Amino acid sequence: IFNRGSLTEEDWEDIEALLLQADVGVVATQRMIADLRERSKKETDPEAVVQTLHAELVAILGDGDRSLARNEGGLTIWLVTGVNGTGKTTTIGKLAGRLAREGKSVVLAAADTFRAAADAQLETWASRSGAEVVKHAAGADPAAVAFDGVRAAKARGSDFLIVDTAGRLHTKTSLMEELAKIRRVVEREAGPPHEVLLVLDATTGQNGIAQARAFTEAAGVTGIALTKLDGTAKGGIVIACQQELGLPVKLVGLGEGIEDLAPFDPHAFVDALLD
Amino acid sequence: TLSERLESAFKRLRGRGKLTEDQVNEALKEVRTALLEADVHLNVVREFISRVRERAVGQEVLKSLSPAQQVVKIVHEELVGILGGSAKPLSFSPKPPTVVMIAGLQGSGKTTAAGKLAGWLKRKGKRPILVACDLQRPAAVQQLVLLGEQVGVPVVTRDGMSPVEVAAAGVEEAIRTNRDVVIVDTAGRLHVDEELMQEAADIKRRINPLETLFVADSMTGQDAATVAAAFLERVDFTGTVLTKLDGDARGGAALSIAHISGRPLKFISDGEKLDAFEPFHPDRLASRILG
Ligand SMILES: Nc1nc2c(ncn2[C@@H]2O[C@H](COP(=O)(O)OP(=O)(O)OP(=O)(O)O)[C@@H](O)[C@H]2O)c(=O)[nH]1
Ligand SMILES: Nc1nc2c(ncn2[C@@H]2O[C@H](COP(=O)(O)OP(=O)(O)OP(=O)(O)O)[C@@H](O)[C@H]2O)c(=O)[nH]1
Ligand SMILES: [Mg+2]
Ligand SMILES: [Mg+2]
Repeated sequence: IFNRGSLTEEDWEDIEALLLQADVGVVATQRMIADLRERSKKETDPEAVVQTLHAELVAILGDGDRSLARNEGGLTIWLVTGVNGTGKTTTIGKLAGRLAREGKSVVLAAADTFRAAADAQLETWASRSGAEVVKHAAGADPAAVAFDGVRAAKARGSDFLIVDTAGRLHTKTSLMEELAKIRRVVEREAGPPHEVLLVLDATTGQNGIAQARAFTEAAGVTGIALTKLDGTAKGGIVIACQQELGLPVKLVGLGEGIEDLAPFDPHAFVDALLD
Repeated sequence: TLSERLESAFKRLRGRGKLTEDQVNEALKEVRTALLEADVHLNVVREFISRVRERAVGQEVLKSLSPAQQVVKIVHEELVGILGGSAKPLSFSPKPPTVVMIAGLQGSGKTTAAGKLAGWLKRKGKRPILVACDLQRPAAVQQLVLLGEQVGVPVVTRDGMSPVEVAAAGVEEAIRTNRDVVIVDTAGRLHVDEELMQEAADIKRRINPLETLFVADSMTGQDAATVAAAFLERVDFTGTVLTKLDGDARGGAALSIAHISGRPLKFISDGEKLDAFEPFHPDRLASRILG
């Protein structure tokens, strides 16, 4: 009579706990579990169910092109945005390092004119890779710095311009308008940025989706850089970012050194998530 | 809001003056969802729910409240009880200076909080001094020096010394210049970075702070529980500072941290300006977490 070997309620709770504790979110988890239970009615092995879930998550994340968009034969412009403290400036430093290793010439625009020592921090990173820095005095208009960055990169025939912006909470209307203006100014001067990165901290909870939505609306985000994945946070919010907003993760930050940057690997990510 | 969800959940459940088990179980399903959406850690949610269940079943419903409101009242009280907070967020040494050490993950807002705390203490008539012990992040020392200038508080910096030595030098300088509170800013570190966690423990052992403030980002998700447990074990903090509350994260991480560490929330930072800093009041955060 007993269906020995089928999944117990406790097995299902364990799978649900895996997803919830990975910051996948309540509603998304409930939907996934319901769908999984439907598909696994005949399944007797919990391991097989987890494998199905693994495949499902990898499918959601997709296998699209994750490389950062470039302008072959011209100036490539990347705009870097996100809330406070997520790792924007550090990620830019790492990108500059990677580009230098490719033999590319890089200009960094220090468009965070607000936070104490923001330009000094970016300059230190620039010196580690030989990138040039364009900066203004503290309190200057960030859009003006971005504008000057474009001018300087064009004048020098540089391969890349990366624009660093101040951390800003998406709830601050004036700051989001400032970001929209930075993007507009760059676009007027050199066309749409080839990549607009949203830097998300892997420890971020459900607020990450609100951030992604707001930044996409303000600046047209094209990809996510997920930082601090060398910690214990799973970064499960990026699943909703992909599923609800179509935003792919393009980069992951794995530490504080110049080499600690890697392309996003959906399989490795889901492996770690379900671990 | 949770209140609205509970009201509609209770429409179908008849009660008569005392909360029934059915009513409570139905309500707790909604509370569980609300807390998980607010980023409270799953295990903390489970423990919290069972605590509320014990208190709620059979409880008298006050004449002035609906059953749903009665449950919300119990939940809110339980949250406030865990979140803690007090009128006196900082203890002071009978023999000055009071040493305060700041620690936490990368980017949580420590350096800014150090500057803000210094400004807050100065406005209270204290003579604080800041010590720049983050020797690893580019321009971290300069950042603290600039913040010190903005609040009018001196900053101790040293070249050619380890963070532990700079911390000790900072306390000596404080004594020498008659400052009564020493605020030691440290580098952001991962709880799984053995070397850096050992360094934090070394700094602490060297300067013997009366207060160690764990600075946590209010938008942190499930990981807050793991991080808090690790920092408690390796560094042992006396209180938490919750930052970036001017965003719209629900802040459930605060409940995880408070529950797991048993340490009170002491201050909140709710803005980028240096005066956006105040002692923690549990009421508002409890409502925010419940949504
Ligand atoms: N462990 C780890 N730390 C990181 C990573 N990326 C950045 N950090 C650290 O996170 C902290 C914040 O980095 P920043 O680059 O200043 O962040 P930001 O987004 O530019 O900050 P604001 O400009 O103030 O908003 C620094 O201590 C970095 O070293 C990462 O991938 N792993
Ligand atoms: N909006 C807002 N921003 C804040 C708040 N507290 C800090 N910040 C910002 O968050 C970012 C990180 O702050 P820091 O003080 O550099 O953080 P940290 O913990 O010292 O960073 P590391 O030393 O790299 O670990 C900066 O952009 C700060 O201005 C706050 O309460 N609200
Ligand atoms: Mg920055
Ligand atoms: Mg700092």
